[in-house]
Amino acid sequence: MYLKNLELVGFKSFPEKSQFLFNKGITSIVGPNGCGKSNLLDALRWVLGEQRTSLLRGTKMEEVIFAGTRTLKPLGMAEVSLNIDNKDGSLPSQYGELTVSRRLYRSGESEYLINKVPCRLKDITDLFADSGVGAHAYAIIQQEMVDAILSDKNEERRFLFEEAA
Amino acid sequence: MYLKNLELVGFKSFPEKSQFLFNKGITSIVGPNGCGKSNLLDALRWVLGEQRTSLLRGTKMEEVIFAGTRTLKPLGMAEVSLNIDNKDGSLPSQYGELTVSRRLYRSGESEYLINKVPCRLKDITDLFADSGVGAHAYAIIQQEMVDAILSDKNEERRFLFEEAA
Amino acid sequence: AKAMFLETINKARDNFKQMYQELFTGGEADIILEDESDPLESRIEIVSRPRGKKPLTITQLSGGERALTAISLLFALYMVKPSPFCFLDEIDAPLDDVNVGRFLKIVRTFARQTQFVIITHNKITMEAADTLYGVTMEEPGVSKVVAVRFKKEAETDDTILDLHY
Amino acid sequence: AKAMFLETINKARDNFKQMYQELFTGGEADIILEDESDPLESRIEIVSRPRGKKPLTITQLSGGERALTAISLLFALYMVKPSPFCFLDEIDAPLDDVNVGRFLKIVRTFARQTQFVIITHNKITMEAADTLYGVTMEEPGVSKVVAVRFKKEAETDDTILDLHY
Ligand SMILES: Nc1ncnc2c1ncn2[C@@H]1O[C@H](COP(=O)(O)OP(=O)(O)OP(=O)(O)O)[C@@H](O)[C@H]1O
Ligand SMILES: Nc1ncnc2c1ncn2[C@@H]1O[C@H](COP(=O)(O)OP(=O)(O)OP(=O)(O)O)[C@@H](O)[C@H]1O
Ligand SMILES: [Mg+2]
Ligand SMILES: [Mg+2]
Repeated sequence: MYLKNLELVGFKSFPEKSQFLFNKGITSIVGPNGCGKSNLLDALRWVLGEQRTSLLRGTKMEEVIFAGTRTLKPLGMAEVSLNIDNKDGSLPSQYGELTVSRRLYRSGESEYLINKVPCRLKDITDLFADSGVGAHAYAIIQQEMVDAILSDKNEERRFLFEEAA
Repeated sequence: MYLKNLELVGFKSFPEKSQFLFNKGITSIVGPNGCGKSNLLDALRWVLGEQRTSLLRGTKMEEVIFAGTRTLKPLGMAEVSLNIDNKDGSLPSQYGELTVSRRLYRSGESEYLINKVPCRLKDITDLFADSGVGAHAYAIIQQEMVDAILSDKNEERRFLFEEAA
Repeated sequence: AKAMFLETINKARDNFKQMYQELFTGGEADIILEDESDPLESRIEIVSRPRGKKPLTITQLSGGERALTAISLLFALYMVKPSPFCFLDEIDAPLDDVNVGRFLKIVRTFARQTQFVIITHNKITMEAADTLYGVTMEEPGVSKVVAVRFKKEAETDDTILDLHY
Repeated sequence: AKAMFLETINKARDNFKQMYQELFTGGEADIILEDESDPLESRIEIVSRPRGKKPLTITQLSGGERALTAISLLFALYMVKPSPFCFLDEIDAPLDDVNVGRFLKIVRTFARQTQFVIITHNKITMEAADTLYGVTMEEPGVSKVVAVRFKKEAETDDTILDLHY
């Protein structure tokens, strides 16, 4: 499989509909401090089913919804969609092209969709569970993980090994 | 007061006698990963009386003594000396020029000296206690401190404020 | 499960030693199960000895050496079970230029089968990317994704600097 | 002691707001005692709101914004009780080029009365220094201090690169 693009609207610092196209090879994301680069990574984690708010730098899941600025009002919903090319069939789905979407409303209601068909969160995490692409795998690496993997506490390290097994 | 130079022998990755001259203004220390830059900072902390091995990246104080390499044998002692110009009298000492030295032997024995006269560790820490230059003050800042100062745990932050009071 | 985990550890160990050699150009590395008879619960110990040195513990290594050790380990696990994509957030920050170069050399080989997305402030990493995206915040608090360069055409550092205002 | 601590907090607060403006060119900052009536035990809360944004908590800020907030606070405390020297170990690592520049501008003003020693891998910081020292490890595991440049004469980036082998 390979990723085609990521679409965000109302997610963290992306109030307006934004697209991020994935290419083959190495893509680098640059920009000033605080401009939203790590937020893109959070969006990817989130649409893959991440439930641990700590990994999204929050305490409540509601915090991923655009909270407004001095001049803009907060929004009522966050939505992220991930388009995937699955022609090699590496994801357990009959579809050659997949769009996984996740929505969260301020009311706390969530919606999950695969190719526009509503589903459960579990259906999304199951889809990625074995491909090494879960919201939990070593496919997403941040600075804190680098320290955690070497720390005296064994859990993070053990968890990564279990993911690779 | 201002610092004149730092002398190390047998301290961490500095088996041979090494000098670091302090200048006015901004001095930058550069070099490849693992070449010994942070070890210089550790040496400064240590000669100012630091007793917390965790701040020296160790568990036992003995770990600051040169442990040898594949080709060199370990040494039996670490010694660091700090030469200070005190002509403005900002340090509570009659001397216009001060040399503070600290030695540690593998046996566990320690020696402390001010201007070559043996003294106690307390005499060294007392000397710096009020000048904002203690081994504890915000005069020495590392990456971990930057996280600690903002963390939910209040202690590091409170400690820094008390140091400034 | 026990046999599978042991097999993962063994494969990871071989990969770790290989990755370590490529990143450290020497030295020794190992993954040790504290309790071989109980792989599913045992502590996993990481050994990292850069060339010529004999550090006693991982905590004594420099910031860059620790980062490079963790990167070797993460790549080792990735080799056991490659993920279709890999998203790295500023993990090159503690590395000197030579080590960034070695890190990117490995990323380039993996990038033939894996989409790499690297968030970075490092000019060398930006240069190595096939595709460069910028994230900007012209309107305070509102992020926008901007394509800066596709497949290494035309763009210069000035374009990147324009993202800062 | 209580009055003294309150006075320190108040001075630090004013300095923090000033430092924050210089580093963030806008936005709001504050130091809040959770329990005003019990300053010696109360939690100290830090408020950091970059221009135009309204982040709910410090954890939502970006890596660079957090580093810059911590630096503003450390400089604020330093201004209450300046130390004769200040030793910084790679605290510029998470900052983008523009923020490194702003950080160095403040360091330069303080450097008239304080000796600053900055360990760094950042080219801009190296350029800004009056004196440049290199630490090398030609013999594995053995550090050597090398003077690279004194008072901004003659040296070029090539000299710095020569420290890497
Ligand atoms: N729910 C939200 N609504 C609006 N803005 C948000 C929300 N959550 C986070 N932000 C903003 O996003 C910004 C952080 O963005 P991000 O972490 O992506 O920066 P970055 O580009 O990674 O920067 P750095 O280079 O410093 O790591 C913060 O300023 C924060 O206020
Ligand atoms: N007691 C000791 N004897 C010998 N070598 C030691 C001792 N303690 C630490 N070292 C070595 O010093 C090295 C670390 O040096 P240091 O932390 O100063 O590097 P650095 O220049 O700060 O690098 P970086 O840029 O990666 O932060 C390690 O390789 C470690 O093995
Ligand atoms: Mg970031
Ligand atoms: Mg270091």
